[in-house]
Amino acid sequence: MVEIGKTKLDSGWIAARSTEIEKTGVQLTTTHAPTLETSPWMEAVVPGTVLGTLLKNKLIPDPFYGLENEAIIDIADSGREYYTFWFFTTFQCSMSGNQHVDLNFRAINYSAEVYLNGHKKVLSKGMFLRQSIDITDFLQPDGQNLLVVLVHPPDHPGKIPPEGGQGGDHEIGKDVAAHYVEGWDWMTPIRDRNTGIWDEVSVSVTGPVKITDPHLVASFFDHYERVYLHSTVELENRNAWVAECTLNIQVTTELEGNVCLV
Amino acid sequence: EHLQTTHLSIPPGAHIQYTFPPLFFYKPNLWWPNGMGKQSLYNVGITVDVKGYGESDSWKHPFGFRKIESTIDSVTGGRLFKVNGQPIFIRGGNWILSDGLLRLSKKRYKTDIKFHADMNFNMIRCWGGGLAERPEFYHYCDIYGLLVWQEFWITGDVDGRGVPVSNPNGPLDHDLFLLCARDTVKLLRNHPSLALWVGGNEQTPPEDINTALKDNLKLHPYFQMPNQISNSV
Repeated sequence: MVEIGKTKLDSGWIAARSTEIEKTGVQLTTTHAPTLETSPWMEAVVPGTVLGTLLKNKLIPDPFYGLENEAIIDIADSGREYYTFWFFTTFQCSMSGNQHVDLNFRAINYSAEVYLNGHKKVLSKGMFLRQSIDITDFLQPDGQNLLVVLVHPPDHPGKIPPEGGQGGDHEIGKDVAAHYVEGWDWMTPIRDRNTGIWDEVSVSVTGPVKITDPHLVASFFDHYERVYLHSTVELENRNAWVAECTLNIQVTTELEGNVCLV
Repeated sequence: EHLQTTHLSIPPGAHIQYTFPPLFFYKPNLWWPNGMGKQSLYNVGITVDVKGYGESDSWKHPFGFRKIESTIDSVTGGRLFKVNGQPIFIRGGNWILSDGLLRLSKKRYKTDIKFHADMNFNMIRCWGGGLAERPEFYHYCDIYGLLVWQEFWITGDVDGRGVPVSNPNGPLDHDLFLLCARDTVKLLRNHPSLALWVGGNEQTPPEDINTALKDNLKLHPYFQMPNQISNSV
């Protein structure tokens, strides 16, 4: 039985521009898995953005120095496909019996299609949204899994007027995404509008019942002498039968050093 | 008294919400902003064991006991803050984000946020044109006592007050905006440093979004009836 818990997928990713790849996501995660040696695949930065990956491979100058940002083609001129990228990785995960596995994205900008071992899942749009996919039934028996994500830029990346200005032509405001990426009085435009898997990717293993989004609230009385901690959890039973559960909540405080008071 | 066990049966395929009976604390160490006291944190751990299987899932999060209130002062029109009943003079800075290519790292967050604490700040305002900041950002604000004013993704310049005037009704997909907002609230709501959610920068969000945000972010009536809570205990 695999230990329950979360494993981050933050290394071993490779990437390629979508316009340079003919294969589909199903082929890339079954019969034609890419490798770093296969051109045009390159080492990728995940979590990170497309520009972060291009910078790591020295395919663009560093936009933070001098006027180098001017040397990077803006998405308004290149088109969205130019900054639409595949991100590929493999991970080891096999589970037994009554376990369930989720693939978790803490934030992707702006929309994406996920392929795992030939299975496709289209994610919701939105730069600030966690998304989890129950991949229990998609895992390979030998535990070696192939994952590829096709990440699309915001739908309305906008165009930067010659005079610049706060938020460029404001088109980015039509999407649920950060506005600063079109440039501001203190900031030049970000050429890929921060497209990418910009936050944590993880795989989490649980038993039949999963805990989601606990909420902790304190209430105070008698001048903060009498205090109550209220805890609400969401629980999901992914079994096909009733789950008899024991729920525990424990509050400890770390004294100096690593002595714990329970 | 800080360990509680409950037994529960969950039907097959069900997704339920469960609230533990309140845990009582006598004079716990309170969490205070930078410059007002210690940032005492407790470790809250929740586990679920399933009969015939064992431990099925677990979750833990640092938690600070603190009460943050803020009201608009009728005389000055400014917003007055109180923490644990004590008025606090806000000394804060604007925050856009760590890095324009979103190379976000714990090390960078720790350095930047400790720097704000060393500058004797007690609040950081996350501007609406930037990010809903990440749990790692809030973790270090919890540790160094920086209160956080977190704006949603509306800015005056882009939403209806800029030149040219554009997007007077905000983003095209209001449901998507609220889906992202609700998920962001669930991601960040347990951090003691989170002091205030703000609709946007220099602009009120479109009416439907603003109403939904206010409604979603109200404190549940359950927590406002002291006698009910004490009786239930």
